[in-house]
Amino acid sequence: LKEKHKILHQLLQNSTS
Amino acid sequence: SGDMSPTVSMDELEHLAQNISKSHMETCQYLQEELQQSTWQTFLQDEVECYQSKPKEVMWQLCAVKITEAIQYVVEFAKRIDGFMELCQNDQIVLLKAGSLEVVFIRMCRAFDTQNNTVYFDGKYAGPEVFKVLGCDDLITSAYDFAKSMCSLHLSEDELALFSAFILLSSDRSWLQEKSKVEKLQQKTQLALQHMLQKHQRGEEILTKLICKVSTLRGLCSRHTETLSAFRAVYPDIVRAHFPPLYKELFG
Repeated sequence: LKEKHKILHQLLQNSTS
Repeated sequence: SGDMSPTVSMDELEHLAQNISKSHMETCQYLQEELQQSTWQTFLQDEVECYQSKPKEVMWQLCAVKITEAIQYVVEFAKRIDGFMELCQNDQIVLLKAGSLEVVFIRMCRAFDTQNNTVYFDGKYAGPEVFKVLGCDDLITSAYDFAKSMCSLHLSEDELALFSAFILLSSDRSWLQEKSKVEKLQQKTQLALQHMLQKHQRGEEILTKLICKVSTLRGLCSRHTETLSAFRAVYPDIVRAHFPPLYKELFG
């Protein structure tokens, strides 16, 4: 699932601003 | 829910409610004041006609961009909810894939003017006729009706925040790996919502009405998926080349 949702995964990894 | 763990204290519920309200306010995209100041700005007839005369695929692309922007705020909302980032990555993705658009539909009521049946879109308030060229009148009408019915409940921002979190943490989504962990979070959120409604002296029926919205939201989202796949069948290259990658990832 992570592989198919790279952008979402990236957004989740980014620290909250 | 009758099988709620008895270990949830009032303090814990208050803390969760505060955390969720704060997360909502930090990520709500538009402040209530901004939206209220703009309500007099509805699209003029020639502006409406301008949207109606756009090529179908251009309007679809514009809407996909707007939905994607709204979803990015929902992702930020989720990340700030206590416990969400402690779920496994698979479940974070599952919950957002299934629930982010549902939260966008919930949030739509904040930007909805019941007086003239318009919603804030692309800088002004737009009636359903603005979206005519999309060719999905049913979906548009249902989305407006849903916003109208949410508005009729007159939820406070805190209540809206908790309801949004409750929807996002739905433990019955397919493909969850740690279902019981999500279930506990959702149950706690429901209790916090219940507690908040009681504190605000809202009647018991409000919670019942909110729970009934769950199936309406699912219906709206599946209709969105069906409409998108019908559009994609005719315009595959437009979707591939011009739609936001996050939108394609979530709904493709």
